Amino acid sequence: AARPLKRRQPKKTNELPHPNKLPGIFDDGHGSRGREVCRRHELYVSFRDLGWLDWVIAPQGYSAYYCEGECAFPLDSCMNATNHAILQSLVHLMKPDVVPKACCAPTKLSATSVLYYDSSNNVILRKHRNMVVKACGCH
Amino acid sequence: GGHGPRPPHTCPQRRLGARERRDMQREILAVLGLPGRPRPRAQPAAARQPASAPLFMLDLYHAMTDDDDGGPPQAHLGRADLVMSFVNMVERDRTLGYQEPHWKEFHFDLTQIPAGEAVTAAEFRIYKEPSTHPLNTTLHISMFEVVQEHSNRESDLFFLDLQTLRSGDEGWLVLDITAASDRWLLNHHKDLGLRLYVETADGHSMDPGLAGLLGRQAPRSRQPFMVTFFRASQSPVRAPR
Repeated sequence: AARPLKRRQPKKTNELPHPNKLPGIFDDGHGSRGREVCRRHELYVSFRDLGWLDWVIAPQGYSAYYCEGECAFPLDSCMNATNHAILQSLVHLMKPDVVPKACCAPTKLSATSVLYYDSSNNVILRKHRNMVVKACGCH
Repeated sequence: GGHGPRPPHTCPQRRLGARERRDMQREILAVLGLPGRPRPRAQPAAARQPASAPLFMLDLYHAMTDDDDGGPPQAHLGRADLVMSFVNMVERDRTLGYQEPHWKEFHFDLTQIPAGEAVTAAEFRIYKEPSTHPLNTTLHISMFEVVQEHSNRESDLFFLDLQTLRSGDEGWLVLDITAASDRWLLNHHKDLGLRLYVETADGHSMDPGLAGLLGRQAPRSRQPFMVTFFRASQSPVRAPR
């Protein structure tokens, strides 16, 4: 990558880009193949659809979210990349068949509370940790 | 109520097969720390008016979800990750005639208490109506745990809490029974017996009913109950698939 860049006319072929090309530098926020960058997406878990409203009092469902998208170099600040993810992305550029890209995964999770009846008709309120994605990032 | 509005469907959905649905339910129950789907008994029509314990727990749920959004923390709630309510199963009185001291005893079934949880707080809640017997006087309400019952003599009791109030006061009276938790965690199979005494300022025993304290015969929204706050003492072990 330290070699001086030579200006070359782009080939008029259907070749795939060279693996050392740094994809994304001039992109508009999307990955090299038009995929979205790593971010949080909507995912609703419905207790109603599970047929559980006879024992779950509240909530009827909750937004759990999920993380999806590409962690392609350069990993900008909105992607909450770890140092390791940046280095892994660089090595991936060199050896795409050996080292995969960093993964888009939850970086911050929060709890959710569920109020329900047990089999003895006691009412129970339980706080479940790490159930809701608050933020995603490249790991 | 739900945690936020349900998002609109933006892509075609696949219907789950019966087996897939069962597998998914089992996985979610495992994440929720439940061995199986609870099957509460259906309430008879007459008993469908809101009961005190579920109403209190719903308030607690709203306080907990508000707290998640940065609202004010509630007492005991911040440290707890499990709150259980228990409705008293048996109630005994010694209020007949002029035999003193008068007392009211409440029993709770503790078999559903989960293993591996530490009790951070426990409360007994009883509703008090204003009383005119005697008018405008100070009342001392004390709570004891029944440690051991004997056929030939008075039960062994362990003091838990004392509250002082006026005979005309009205509302929920909260008695701290956390000190009883060490013993009941060791004896899940045993019922918890709580005994309540009322004394006037000059030391006379008083029938708790005359003092305005409501028992099992009260309207459902004012029946006494117990609330226990737990914190997991270790992270739950996930069952192998």
